[in-house]
Amino acid sequence: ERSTNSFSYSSYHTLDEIYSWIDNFVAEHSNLVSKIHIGKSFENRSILVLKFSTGGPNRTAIWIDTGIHSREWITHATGIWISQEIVNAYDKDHVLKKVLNTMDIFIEIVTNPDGFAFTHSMNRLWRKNKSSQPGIVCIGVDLNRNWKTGFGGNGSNKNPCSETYRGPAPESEPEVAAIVDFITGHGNFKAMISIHSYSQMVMYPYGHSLEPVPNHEELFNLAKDAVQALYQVHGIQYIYGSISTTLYSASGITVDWAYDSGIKYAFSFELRDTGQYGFLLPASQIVPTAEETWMALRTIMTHTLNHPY
Amino acid sequence: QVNFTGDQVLRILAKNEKQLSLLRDLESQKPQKVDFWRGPARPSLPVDMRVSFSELPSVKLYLKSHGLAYRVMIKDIQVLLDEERDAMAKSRRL
Repeated sequence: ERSTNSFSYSSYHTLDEIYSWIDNFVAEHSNLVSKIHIGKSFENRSILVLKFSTGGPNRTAIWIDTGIHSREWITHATGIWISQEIVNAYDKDHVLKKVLNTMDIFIEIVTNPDGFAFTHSMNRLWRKNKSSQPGIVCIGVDLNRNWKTGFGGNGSNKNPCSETYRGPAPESEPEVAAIVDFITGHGNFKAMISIHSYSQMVMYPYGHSLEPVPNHEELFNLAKDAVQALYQVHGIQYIYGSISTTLYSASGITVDWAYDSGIKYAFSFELRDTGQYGFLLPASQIVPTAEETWMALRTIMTHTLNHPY
Repeated sequence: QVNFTGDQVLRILAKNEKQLSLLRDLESQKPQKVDFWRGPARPSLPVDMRVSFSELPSVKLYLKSHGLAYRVMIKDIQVLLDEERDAMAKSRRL
C-alpha cells in the first residue's frame, strides 16, 4: 500500500518518486487538490501542475514553480513540502483558508523534468533542459532565458554551450511554452513566484532592464515583508530588490514575462546558501528551508488576496 | 554518471568591477571548464565557481596572478555527491 505518509519530506527524490507522490497526494486530498497535465517536455515526459482549489469557476490564481534549473534540488523538495503544508494547514491557518476560499494555488514541482531526470541518471550538476538542434553539439537551453520578455538581451547567451543559452527563439522550449499557454489560457493569475537556489534573495522585475517597474515601491515593500517573515522562522537573512539591481542583468526570464503579461506580483526566490554546499545542500536542511520559504510565500499570497487588481 | 572527483567549488570575493570583469573573461575563455554557480554580479556578492580537477592549477594561478582572493568552498564535489546518494538510498530503505 502506498501513501504520502511513508514519503520522506527530508530526503531528495527521483522524478519517478515525485510523480508517484503526486498521484498519491492527489488521491488522498481529492477535495482540495487535483493534478493537471499542461504539456510534454522535449523528451516527452509529462509536465504536471498541482491545483489547490476549494471550488468555484474562473477564480483568481497564484502560480508557484520550482526546479526550472534541474540541479537546484532544494527547490523541488521545498515545493513538495509546501504542497503538503497547504493541505495540512488549510483547516488550522485562517489566513491560508481565506486565500483558498477566494483564490486557487497552482504549483509546478518539476518544471524541467528532463533536466531533473538527467541530474539523477547522468550529471547531478545539469542546469538546462535536454533539447537538441541538428548540427549543434551542445545540448540544452536555459529555460530561465527562453521567455519572450527581453529575449536575447544582456545576461543571456547565444552560445549553445553556455549554461545561460537562451535557445533559438522565445518560447522555443516546450517546458516554457506549456506554462505560457496555460497561464495565458487561464487569464486570471495575479501572482507568479519562481523558485531557485541559492543565494538567499527575494527579487522582482525587471531582470532585463535597470529601469524600475511602475509598481516598484509596492513590490519592494512586499519583498521586504516576505524576507522579514522568512527571517522569523530560523533567523536566515535574505536580501531583496529588483533582479537587475540586486543580482545581475538577466534577459528572457520567467518573472519579467509574468510582469509584462499583467501579473503584478511576480517574484523570484533564491533559497538558502550556507556558504558550504551550493547546489548540494544536505537533505537535513530541506524542511527548515521549506518552512521559512513557506512563510515568505504566505506573505505574498496574503498581500495578493488583500490587494486585488 | 559523470564523476566529479577532485572538482572544487571556489568562492571568490572580487573587490571591484575590474576584478569581476576578469572573472567574466575566465568564463568566456573556458565556457565548458568553468561553471559559475553564482556568477560575477557585483563586488558585494561572492562568486562561486566549479572548476574541474584538471583545470584547477591554471584557474588558481589565474586568480592568484590577478590578485583575486578566494577560498575553497567545496574541496571535492564527488565526496558530497556520494554522501547525497547514500542518504537517498538510506531513506529509500527506511
